[in-house]
Amino acid sequence: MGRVIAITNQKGGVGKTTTAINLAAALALFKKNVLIIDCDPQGNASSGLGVRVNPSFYDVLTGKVSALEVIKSSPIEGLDCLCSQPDLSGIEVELASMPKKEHQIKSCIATLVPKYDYIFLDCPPSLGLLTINALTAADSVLIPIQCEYYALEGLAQLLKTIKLIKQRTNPLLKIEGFVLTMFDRRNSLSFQIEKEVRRHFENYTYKTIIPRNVRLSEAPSYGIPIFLYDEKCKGAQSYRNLALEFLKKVRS
Amino acid sequence: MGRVIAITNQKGGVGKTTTAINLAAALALFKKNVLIIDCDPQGNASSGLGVRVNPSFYDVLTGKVSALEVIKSSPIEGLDCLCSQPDLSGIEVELASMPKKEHQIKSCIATLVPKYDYIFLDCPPSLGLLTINALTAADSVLIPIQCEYYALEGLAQLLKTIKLIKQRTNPLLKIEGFVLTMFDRRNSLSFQIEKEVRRHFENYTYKTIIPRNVRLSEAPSYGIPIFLYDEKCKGAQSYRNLALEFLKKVRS
Ligand SMILES: Nc1ncnc2c1ncn2[C@@H]1O[C@H](COP(=O)(O)OP(=O)(O)OP(=O)(O)O)[C@@H](O)[C@H]1O
Ligand SMILES: Nc1ncnc2c1ncn2[C@@H]1O[C@H](COP(=O)(O)OP(=O)(O)OP(=O)(O)O)[C@@H](O)[C@H]1O
Ligand SMILES: [Mg+2]
Ligand SMILES: [Mg+2]
Repeated sequence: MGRVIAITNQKGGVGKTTTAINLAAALALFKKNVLIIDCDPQGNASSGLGVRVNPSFYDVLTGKVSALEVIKSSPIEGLDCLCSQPDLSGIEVELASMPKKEHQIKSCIATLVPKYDYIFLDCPPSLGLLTINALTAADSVLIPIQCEYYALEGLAQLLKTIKLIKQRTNPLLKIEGFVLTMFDRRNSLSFQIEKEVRRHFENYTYKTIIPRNVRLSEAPSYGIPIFLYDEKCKGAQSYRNLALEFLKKVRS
Repeated sequence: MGRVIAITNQKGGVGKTTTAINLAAALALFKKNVLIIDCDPQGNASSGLGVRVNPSFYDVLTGKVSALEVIKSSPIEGLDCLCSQPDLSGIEVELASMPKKEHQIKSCIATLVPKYDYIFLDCPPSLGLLTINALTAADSVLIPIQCEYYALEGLAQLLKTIKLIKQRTNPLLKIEGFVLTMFDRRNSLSFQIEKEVRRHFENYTYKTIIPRNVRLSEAPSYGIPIFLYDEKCKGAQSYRNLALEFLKKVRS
């Protein structure tokens, strides 16, 4: 049975989409069957994989089409994508009027779960109904933390929201882990943030740290994961290491 | 009469808060009377100015307190802040049930407008009801654009939203300008993005470019704008130049 993992943090620009694409791609290269679902109306995960089609996730959530029908393969074998278009920004109003408004993603993707080893939900930078739906559908939550001051501020609110979800709609929700991103060795702030995060969340923070690496921000303009753009760069190595650590943790 | 300017872009982490704080601080140093209103539940503009108090903006929008009562001064003379706490994340549900749900910010800040030269609204990374409210209350919109691939993707959606606001709730809304942020001279992507933005929005894009400068990301951890942290660094110079260009443009 596939494991559903929401990648979320309401702070913007912390590396949610970059982690979703490159961790999923690394797992596919390790012969896992992986699916990314783009839950963000910006559609960055979709364009970062070069997949932008109609119908898309909005049509699945509004019941026009089944999830199975809109899945597309990505440039990496073993990695599929259920993409999003800007029309997804209208879904929160529609969800709000549904009887089980937090459960729509969970019920729409139920048929997909047995077909994949891992399903990643890339969330928008907010704690609105789309993210609540993703957290309700997920088995666990992966939280990217940018090594910057503002990125620490929102954590308390995020953990509070996860606790609420556990109490209300998804009692089995666990924390998969915290991943430090955009670490810059020239900047003492990065070391301070790392120390702070490891102090508070020692057992949950991956040892692998993702460095700031311009190649990671160039790859999306070609619609491919880092492994097809520059597989020897530090960005590719760090996401490969993260995938290995992720697999080890999931097994134990 | 004060000019109300919304700083918005639904892409996360592009420099909205950093621009709000440092442009406003630079204008205050040029002897303007400036107010920042933190419209983001993350409260980054509030903590970036070292101002976190109760009651806050949520209490103003729900009618418990008047805006005038919760304004605090910042570390810079001439710059005030109306701060936010995480409770603001609950406002969108409350706004949705109000009769003029898009106009709540506009009506709550009406008494403030004559008291300031400029009022900046720092928006969250979404196009939800808080941002819609800010765009309805604003005379103009300032749009930070990070020099990265994903940051270009969301522009079409943002401009569409601005057009809708003009048609429905705020016919006088104008575009104040586009500001290129986190420009990195070592990265060819930055030059490509600049070229692209100037090609599409020539007359609206500020000549001043904000470089990537680590001092800008360190200042918030001390709760002060860049001018009190390191006034000679490139970050401070670029925001001072932006303020001069901003004043010139507003006058003409
Ligand atoms: N380790 C890294 N090194 C350099 N650039 C990075 C790195 N990770 C991400 N980026 C770039 O930083 C920007 C923000 O990353 P990304 O879009 O993945 O964050 P996000 O959290 O998904 O943003 P949003 O909140 O808008 O969804 C992007 O332009 C991306 O290409
Ligand atoms: N020119 C710059 N150089 C270096 N770092 C910067 C610069 N501008 C902003 N930053 C840092 O980048 C991060 C994102 O900036 P900021 O929080 O201002 O963006 P935002 O658009 O307000 O984010 P959000 O979408 O979460 O509201 C912050 O940690 C900030 O300190
Ligand atoms: Mg993203
Ligand atoms: Mg911000």
